[in-house]
Amino acid sequence: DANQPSITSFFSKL
Amino acid sequence: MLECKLQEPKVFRSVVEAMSEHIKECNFEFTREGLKMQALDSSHIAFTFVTLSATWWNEYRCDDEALLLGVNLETLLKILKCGPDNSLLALSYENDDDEVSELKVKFEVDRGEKKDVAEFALKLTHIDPMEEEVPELTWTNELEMPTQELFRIARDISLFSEIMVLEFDKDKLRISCSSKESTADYLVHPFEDSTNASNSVRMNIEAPFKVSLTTHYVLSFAKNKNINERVVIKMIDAETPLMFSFSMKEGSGICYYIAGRLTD
Repeated sequence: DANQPSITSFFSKL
Repeated sequence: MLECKLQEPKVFRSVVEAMSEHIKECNFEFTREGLKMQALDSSHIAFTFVTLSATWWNEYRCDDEALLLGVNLETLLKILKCGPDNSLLALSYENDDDEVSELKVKFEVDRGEKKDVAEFALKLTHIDPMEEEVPELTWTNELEMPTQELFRIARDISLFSEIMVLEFDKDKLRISCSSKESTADYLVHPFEDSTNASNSVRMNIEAPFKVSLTTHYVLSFAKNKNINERVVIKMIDAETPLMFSFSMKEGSGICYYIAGRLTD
């Protein structure tokens, strides 16, 4: 599902 | 040495059941402060974080500073389903046993002067510790509603669409979906039920925003009715993950982090 981003990508950005 | 006891095995079973919705196995991290479990689902979409503080248990003892036990949740759940609701659940682990690494699970039912006992041993597995950490977030928006109500809406929407759109406004929440064949729209308003506070809906939305979520994740979060009949959703904006939280006594609880969909 290309439109559902992984939560880990957010955690690494924040 | 580790030993913890609980007089309500049903609650611990509900926690493990909720985790096993997304996760096959995870590390149980026992410290002197209690048990923490954190894991990602296989698609790395939802992050589950569970805290069961030392005081949440009826008895809790962990001699180690940190004890990391890799647990297969499906097997643990099978064991927990064997425990009668009126039993005392005991988890124990002896770390001086080099040959077999296993978590012992025991259920005891009082029979007058004697006790009926059922014992299980769960073989532990090595799981690399997670490197990701939950960042500190300053939540600016919050909604609290009955878990059953969120479950009902998510279940209904799951019949029509894999995606649900949540529009948070200062005085209402609109949950909707659309497919080629149909659309569905739910409006939820804040209200106080003076006779039964658990029915109340409270929202504190500073800045309205809209976010799309994958329906089946929301539906699985909302299955936590046994953990707490109230769910708290904490948010910042559409670009930051949302947190669905189900609290328990003694600062314990289960929460999930999920990011909004990019475009639909």
